[in-house]
Amino acid sequence: IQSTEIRDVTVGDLMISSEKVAHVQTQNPLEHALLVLVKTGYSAVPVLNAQSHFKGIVSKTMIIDSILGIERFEVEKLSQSTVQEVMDSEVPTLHRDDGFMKALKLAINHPFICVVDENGYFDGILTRRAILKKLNRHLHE
Amino acid sequence: IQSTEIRDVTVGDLMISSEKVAHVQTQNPLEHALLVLVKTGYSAVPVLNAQSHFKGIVSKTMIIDSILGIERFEVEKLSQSTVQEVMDSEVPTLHRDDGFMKALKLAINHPFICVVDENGYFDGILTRRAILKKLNRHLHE
Ligand SMILES: Nc1ncnc2c1ncn2[C@@H]1O[C@@H]2COP(=O)(O)O[C@H]3[C@@H](O)[C@H](n4cnc5c(N)ncnc54)O[C@@H]3COP(=O)(O)O[C@H]2[C@H]1O
Ligand SMILES: Nc1ncnc2c1ncn2[C@@H]1O[C@@H]2COP(=O)(O)O[C@H]3[C@@H](O)[C@H](n4cnc5c(N)ncnc54)O[C@@H]3COP(=O)(O)O[C@H]2[C@H]1O
Repeated sequence: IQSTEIRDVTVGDLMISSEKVAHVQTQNPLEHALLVLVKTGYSAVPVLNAQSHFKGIVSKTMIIDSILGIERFEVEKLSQSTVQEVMDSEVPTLHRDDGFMKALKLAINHPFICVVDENGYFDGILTRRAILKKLNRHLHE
Repeated sequence: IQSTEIRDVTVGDLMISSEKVAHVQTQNPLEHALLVLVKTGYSAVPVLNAQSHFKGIVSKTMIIDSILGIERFEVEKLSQSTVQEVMDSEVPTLHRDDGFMKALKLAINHPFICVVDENGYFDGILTRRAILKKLNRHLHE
């Protein structure tokens, strides 16, 4: 097995570019975000601001947690709150020139990692699936 | 890199055993299943029958999809429908003696794979995280 080969692979080689990534915006009401998540079937998606800067990720769990009251689901909150109020903004990011090993280490604890450019613009995502596919091919060589 | 080493690893070496896995039962109302998913924070969990046989998996998306009407979330359906009516029963499974390469291949398309014994009893789950951790260690040797 050529261990050098896999170290030459970059995030840019494996990522899904931004135009193919479902995302929502910071100012969107939770109702819109939940519908995007339910329609796409994804557990979580990236959050951008109006200028396409990467701001964080939002998941179904974050939204449902925020409307789950003591007695019932407070469905009216879906139209009253925005993505910015429930999203997680403290998530690691990668640059497309970063190496495979750095990405693999992050993927241990993150189903996907957002890729941003030097100005903080959203560039795409790197998924566990892409990493596992690469490793599976690598181990069969 | 010793490629033989990783091929000697079995599902049993990496899996999370059943007593540490959150799960629900086929006859549970959707409301109970959604609360388990929200409380644990997991996107999906295994479904067992009353005899602890593995029956499938249920996800937040499956539950929310089933209560999402044209105009609103039909929250009353959460107490009227059961897990069995919305779960996915056609999922691949593994045996604890199966090899790492077979598990890696399945993990490309599945965030976790349920492990069952020869009688169909639920034995545990193998997660993408466990596989990635192993591969990360393997590539650093
Ligand atoms: N529509 C679909 N068709 C086929 N397979 C599907 C699918 N939706 C989900 N999956 C499968 O389920 C895995 C977990 O999806 P999840 O939505 O929890 O977690 C996803 C989701 O939160 C996010 N993601 C993936 N692709 C995305 C996209 N195009 N736009 C936005 N977010 C995406 O990255 C996470 C990891 O994705 P990954 O591909 O590694 O792993 C995916 C993939 O193997
Ligand atoms: N409470 C928590 N603490 C720390 N990290 C957490 C966490 N909950 C989720 N994560 C992280 O998020 C990943 C995706 O979780 P998800 O719930 O979508 O998807 C999970 C979930 O559906 C299921 N799962 C994992 N552990 C489970 C358990 N003990 N019981 C039931 N289901 C479990 O297997 C999928 C893949 O799990 P994996 O560990 O590879 O990957 C997990 C893990 O890296």
